[in-house]
Amino acid sequence: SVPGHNYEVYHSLEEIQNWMRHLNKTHSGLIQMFSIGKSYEGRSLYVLKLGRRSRAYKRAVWMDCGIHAREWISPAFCQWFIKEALLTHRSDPAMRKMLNHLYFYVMPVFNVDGYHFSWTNDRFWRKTRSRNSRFRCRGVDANRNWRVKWCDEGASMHPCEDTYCGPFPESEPEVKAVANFLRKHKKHIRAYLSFHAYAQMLLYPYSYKYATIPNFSCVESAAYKAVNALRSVNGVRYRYGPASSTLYVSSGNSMDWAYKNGIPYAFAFELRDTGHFGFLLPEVLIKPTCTETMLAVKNITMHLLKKCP
Amino acid sequence: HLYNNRYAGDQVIRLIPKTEEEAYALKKIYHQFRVDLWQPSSISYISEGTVTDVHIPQNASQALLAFLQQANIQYKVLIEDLQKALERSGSLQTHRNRR
Repeated sequence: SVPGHNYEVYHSLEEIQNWMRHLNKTHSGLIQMFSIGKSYEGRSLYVLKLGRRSRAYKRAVWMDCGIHAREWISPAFCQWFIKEALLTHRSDPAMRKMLNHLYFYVMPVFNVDGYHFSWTNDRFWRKTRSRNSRFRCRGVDANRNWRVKWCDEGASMHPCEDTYCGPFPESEPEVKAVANFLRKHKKHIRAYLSFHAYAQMLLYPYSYKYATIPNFSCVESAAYKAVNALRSVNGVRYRYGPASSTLYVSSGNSMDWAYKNGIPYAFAFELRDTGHFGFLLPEVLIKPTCTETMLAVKNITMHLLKKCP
Repeated sequence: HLYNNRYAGDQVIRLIPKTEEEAYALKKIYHQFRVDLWQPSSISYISEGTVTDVHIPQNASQALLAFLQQANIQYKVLIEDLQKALERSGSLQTHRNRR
């Protein structure tokens, strides 16, 4: 879809942003690029709106990648998703339906400062790069900074910890920008999908407590079908379930916030692998990982379109 | 070398504490050595049976592994040399672009 852009290698922030600009120019019928704000270090926070333009009311799905800087397979998947959508929307009836009936807001790199830092300085950096003059350590965990049981269990008040929740909710400009966007558009955003690594899981709320969500039935069946579809591609098993019991309890995360704020279907993917390579998933595994995840995402989307209220 | 070879000799090991006492000991030593926890995301999550993947720097690995052996805490080395694994994980194109 973009000459010279290789979807089977990891790309720097600059390369990803150039790719986005190129798509914005060359696929204007299906793609619109816009900025929702600036990061702590002043970088633009770009989102791609993907879907067939229509004057009729259309619902939307939000997808973000790269909340945690070192999870490089996550932005790689967001790029893959866009590529597949552009390549197959004419030939694949499911993709055609998805783009006809929905918009996808795709944020390929949420934590732009952290991602850039992981490319240039510390490959295993996780947090944002914000500074607090009172402390020597930098960064906030962008997935503990949301206003949903903020800084409770599973988050840390200590600035040097990797799960530091921040000085207050939405202290991070990146979190604030996305939260503002989702608040503004929540009436038509039907699903929230966030991509992380690594654990091979498909999670849904709640993360901050052990409890069953009111629309458990539809969410659980969507997750069940999605992991089965994913497994059908390469035989890779993903666990699925509420984040609190499937992974661990964590407060202040984006998935719970999206759900609490009225987006009825919220999921978080933990992509490959389970520890053999960890954050260093080799580039040769980008294609199989993204191919199977693509099927899971399509499955969830179609299930929500057809089967869920 | 990528990242100025800073990860040379670093390892990633996996431990699964078999008891709460082991979990407590691990939490203490992780704090002491300021390890980079790959999973779970926080030391506070570690308890009996928790799969923990830990990135230990080269200058701490000897002392940390000696402690684990002394405490009879079993571990498995996931990544023997993080720098080598890093160099292998990217393609020639990626490395060329980075340089």
